[in-house]
Amino acid sequence: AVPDVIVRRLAIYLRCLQERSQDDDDFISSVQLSQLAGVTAAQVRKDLANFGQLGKQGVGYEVIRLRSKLASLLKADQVVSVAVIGVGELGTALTRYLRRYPYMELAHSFEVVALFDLDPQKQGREVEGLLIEDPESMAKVVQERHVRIGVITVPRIAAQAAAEAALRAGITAFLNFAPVRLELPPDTRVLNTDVLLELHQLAFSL
Amino acid sequence: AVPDVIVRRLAIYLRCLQERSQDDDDFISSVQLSQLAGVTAAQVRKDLANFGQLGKQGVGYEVIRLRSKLASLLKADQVVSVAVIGVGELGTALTRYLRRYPYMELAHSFEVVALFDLDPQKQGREVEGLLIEDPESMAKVVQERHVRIGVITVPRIAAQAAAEAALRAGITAFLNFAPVRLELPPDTRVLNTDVLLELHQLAFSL
Ligand SMILES: NC(=O)c1ccc[n+]([C@@H]2O[C@H](COP(=O)([O-])OP(=O)(O)OC[C@H]3O[C@@H](n4cnc5c(N)ncnc54)[C@H](O)[C@@H]3O)[C@@H](O)[C@H]2O)c1
Ligand SMILES: NC(=O)c1ccc[n+]([C@@H]2O[C@H](COP(=O)([O-])OP(=O)(O)OC[C@H]3O[C@@H](n4cnc5c(N)ncnc54)[C@H](O)[C@@H]3O)[C@@H](O)[C@H]2O)c1
Repeated sequence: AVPDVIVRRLAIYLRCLQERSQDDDDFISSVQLSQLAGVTAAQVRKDLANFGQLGKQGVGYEVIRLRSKLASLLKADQVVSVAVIGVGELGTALTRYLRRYPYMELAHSFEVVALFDLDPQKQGREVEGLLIEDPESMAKVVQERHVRIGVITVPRIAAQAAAEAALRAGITAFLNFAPVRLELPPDTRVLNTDVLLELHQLAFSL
Repeated sequence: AVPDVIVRRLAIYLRCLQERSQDDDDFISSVQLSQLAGVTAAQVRKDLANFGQLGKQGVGYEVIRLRSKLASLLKADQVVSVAVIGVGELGTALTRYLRRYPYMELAHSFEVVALFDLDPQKQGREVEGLLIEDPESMAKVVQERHVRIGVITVPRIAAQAAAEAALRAGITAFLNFAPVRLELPPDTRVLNTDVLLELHQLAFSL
């Protein structure tokens, strides 16, 4: 358990990081953070060293990563673990986006913790530091990494099978991009998303 | 002007094509269409030959393309021309999707008629048969192809400039995927879309 006095400082660090504008640097040094927080740079480094190797020597801490780490330590944001199933063009774009902007001022922070693709040529490759894995290992991964949402970005003909495999692996909530109605048990949550609906909304206002 | 008797048959062909299930073949022969429409295969071919080279010898007509063509001829659907600006991973996925499923039972049919990218390595390449062009030619293309919606799929730092260039070129409605508020004149329509909001909606129901 982390001592209260440290927890209070962590909360201050998080507040300082949340108050940064999107136009500020992606990295912050312990000196800069200490000035914002009203403590010494040594204290900042000491506090954060409790939680692993968070900073880069000579560079500092990556703001988005540190903020996300602090938020999950403090349970200030709900962190929801997400798996992306189907790492083609859309799946890749979404993964990169979500790894870069996990929560954009929302109550929840979405962390992509797993990537799956049937294509053996893709397995073993990385997207934003995350390995593309064989769907065979989905049940184990879902359990270990507490995956709660599956993002379906496979071709239309593969979507039903992909969702069923994810269901068997323990995922019960889906964000579905494939242009097909998924047939899933009633207690499963499915949100279908379609750029056509947004274009349609825009077109009606023209 | 197309004679009424032909227009009536075109409307019947469109109806037949609209009644096909998504599980049917992507291609239909003039013989198959004639059987559905209650006319001779020769009549089908003669009617459709009025509007260009719509079919492939020995293969038939691509259903999605023919349906879309008939719909725009008959103004049965509003066809809205779209330009995709930024043909990276997300832009490519959206283009392929929209070229394949232009209207999925909506009142409007969205046709991607132009692709733009600043990267000279991408210019000249094709996505689903559509050329990636230099944004320099945007004003001319927008006018010639009646582009009404611009889809912004460039990196965040480039979004404002990309939208302004599109505005100067004559586009006044935008579907924006970049994670930044665009600053545009009040009579411009902007719809911002964010997968995070959809994940958020799903997360609240967990
Ligand atoms: N709803 C929308 O607004 C929208 C927009 C764009 C694309 N799409 C849809 O998103 C999907 C992905 O599009 P894309 O352009 O990225 O396709 P893509 O072909 O580039 O990628 C699909 C990937 O899924 C993998 N795959 C296939 N079956 C799988 C399975 N059972 N399990 C795991 N991985 C599997 C493939 O190996 C491939 O890497 C398509 O269904 C497309 O129609 C929807
Ligand atoms: N809102 C969402 O849900 C969501 C999801 C995924 C990605 N995104 C965003 O979509 C955008 C595209 O993502 P991506 O992964 O495809 O990026 P990408 O880097 O793969 O592609 C961006 C493309 O834009 C081109 N480009 C840059 N400036 C341009 C300009 N001024 N005019 C024309 N083309 C230009 C680049 O050459 C490149 O080809 C990013 O802003 C990303 O954050 C949003």
